[in-house]
Amino acid sequence: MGCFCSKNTRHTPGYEEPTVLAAETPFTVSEVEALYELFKKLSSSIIDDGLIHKEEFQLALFKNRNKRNLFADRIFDLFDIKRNGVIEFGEFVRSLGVFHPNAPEADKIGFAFRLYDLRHTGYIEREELKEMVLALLQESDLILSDDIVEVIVDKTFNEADTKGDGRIDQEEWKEFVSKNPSLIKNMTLPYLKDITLAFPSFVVSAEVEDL
Amino acid sequence: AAPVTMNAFELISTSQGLNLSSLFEK
Repeated sequence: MGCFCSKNTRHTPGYEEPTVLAAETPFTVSEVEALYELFKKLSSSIIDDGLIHKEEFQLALFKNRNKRNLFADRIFDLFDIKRNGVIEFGEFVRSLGVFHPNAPEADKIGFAFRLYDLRHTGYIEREELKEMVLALLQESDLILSDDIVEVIVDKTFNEADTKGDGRIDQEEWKEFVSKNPSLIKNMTLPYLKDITLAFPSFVVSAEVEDL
Repeated sequence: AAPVTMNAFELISTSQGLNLSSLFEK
């Protein structure tokens, strides 16, 4: 039997109960509630509709709503699980769960793989790796000759593509990360352990207020 | 010659676009 919750709380479309999200992620209920405070802030920074739009995501990352960045686009696309162009609260929490210090390493490795599999082929291809290196250089205002870029890409690709078929599959990626654990360092956000301190939740008092 | 010895994925992982800690800045 389903449960129809008619509590008169001011929740946005896409809101999911913290108990449900806590059960599916490494977060506790109070951490999910604190994430809701962060989500509300991010999702109302430009358009106050309770959904994170790409411009709002860019604004939060770069303090600039118009700054396009290949990697931020990839992160946004992976967070946007329903692929409807916005990040809902449930998507936000589930995706951030991968970045929790207690999330399984396999989830982090898998997320990074999907991030770098730009064309969703199930492989990281040499051209994709080169495209990402060029994007990084452009973002950092670093100028390297095309020859040097080719050497960097070739060297890494040869180390990772152990089967030598010109593409990196998930198994090769897992092996490559195990040899180079620093590659998934950015898949862990220590902040998430202190999220209740950074964004204290006022959910209980808000619900009392609504009664 | 330093960049040549660099791991391409390591280079990429330094992108600001992958640094989600900015989301938590007040």
